[in-house]
Amino acid sequence: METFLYHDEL
Amino acid sequence: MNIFRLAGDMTHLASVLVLLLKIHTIKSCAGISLKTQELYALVFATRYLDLFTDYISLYNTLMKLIFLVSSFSIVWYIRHHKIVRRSYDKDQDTFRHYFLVLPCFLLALVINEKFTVKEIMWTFSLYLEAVAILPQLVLLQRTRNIDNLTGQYVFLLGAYRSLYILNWIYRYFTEPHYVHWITWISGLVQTLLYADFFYYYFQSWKNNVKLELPA
Repeated sequence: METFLYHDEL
Repeated sequence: MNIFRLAGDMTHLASVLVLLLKIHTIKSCAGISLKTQELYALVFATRYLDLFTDYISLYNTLMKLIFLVSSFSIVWYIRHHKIVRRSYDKDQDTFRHYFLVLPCFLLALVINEKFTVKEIMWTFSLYLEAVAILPQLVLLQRTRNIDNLTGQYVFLLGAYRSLYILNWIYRYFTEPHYVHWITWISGLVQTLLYADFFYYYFQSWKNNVKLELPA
């Protein structure tokens, strides 16, 4: 999940 | 999502819209570096590979589409539009931007958070974005007269990343484990590259004189 959250920025 | 990041995204969106507005309405790209626009199109193309695989939110997907479509259409306008292309000054826009691409890619191969294709492309896009403005800044130094829209475009582009730095500070203090040195350092380098532009932009605004960058 951490990686997924990591790219939540544009 | 926090106010700094939203403000940053809106400022980034504004910079793209100002540029599209300039090119579309006055049919001119005078003072705009095609090389910076090509680098930005590459930044978005390599950063948003997860557009169709990871759904984060409607906002996230929508903004990614807007940035992708706008950056590629700006490149198309400057390269192929019969009127706009005439105002592109290729003799002045001579920064060898391909020399930026390879080092960023090699650096992404060496320094990244995870050695996967997507992660390396994402890291590459971060490093490339940090230096993407260089051809535009060099062009500004050469073309003495910087028109308002171009000045506003560069200012907004620098301001968006500055707001992102505030967003990273905010997230660092509010979210456990939110530590991303790669993003922070490349974002900081990117913002520092605008520092002297900001200084002269602010001076021209304060003294109400036309923006001039020292040769």
